Amino acid sequence: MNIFRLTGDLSHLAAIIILLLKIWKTRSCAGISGKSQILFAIVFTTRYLDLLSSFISLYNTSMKVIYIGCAYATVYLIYMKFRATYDGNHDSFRVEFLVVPVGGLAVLINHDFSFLEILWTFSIYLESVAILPQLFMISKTGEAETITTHYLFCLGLYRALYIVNWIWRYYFEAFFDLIAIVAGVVQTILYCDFFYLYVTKVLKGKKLSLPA
Amino acid sequence: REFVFQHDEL
Repeated sequence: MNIFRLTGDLSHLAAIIILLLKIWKTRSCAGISGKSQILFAIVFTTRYLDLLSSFISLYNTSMKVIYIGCAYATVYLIYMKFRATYDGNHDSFRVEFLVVPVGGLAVLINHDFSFLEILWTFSIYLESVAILPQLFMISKTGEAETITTHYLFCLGLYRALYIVNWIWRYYFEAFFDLIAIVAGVVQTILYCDFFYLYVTKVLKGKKLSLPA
Repeated sequence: REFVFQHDEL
């Protein structure tokens, strides 16, 4: 464990908590893509099946349980409890265009052709594109609540910090996992234009609104 | 048997 990975995990946890609290406190999921949240729940489920079979550390296990719990709680709030506030018309990204190619790629390119390893690879590839429905929804509505932009910033920052963690592990532990690195770089690149808007607008106190 | 990855990252 290194400071970059720990900060990354805490940034990821912050993002998950921010979103859950935003929906719970405002009793509304306006502007939130339910599809992205379903994809994240799938990412955590397929990646953390090893919860049942292997124990790495208390930190590792507890974080996995928290991530899975929060992900399903968020999906529940969006599609059940506050479904009246769910903006289905703008959450129209065709996720099958993500899940099918990612599933195929996971079967073709992986470290080991075993059930758990292919699911892990699927989860890594899926996570790199899981935010697309959310970014697509913001581009359609042309704006995002400030709290949502903080959620997205923490979420994007987490994988950017993981890239630094992988650089660190390469030099100090001679460890690298090319599948995670390539997917992580793609994932972080997808946030770049959002990062630009976040820094130039939200941090200056303006509302995030895209040129319509 | 080939060493299978023990993924220690979240």
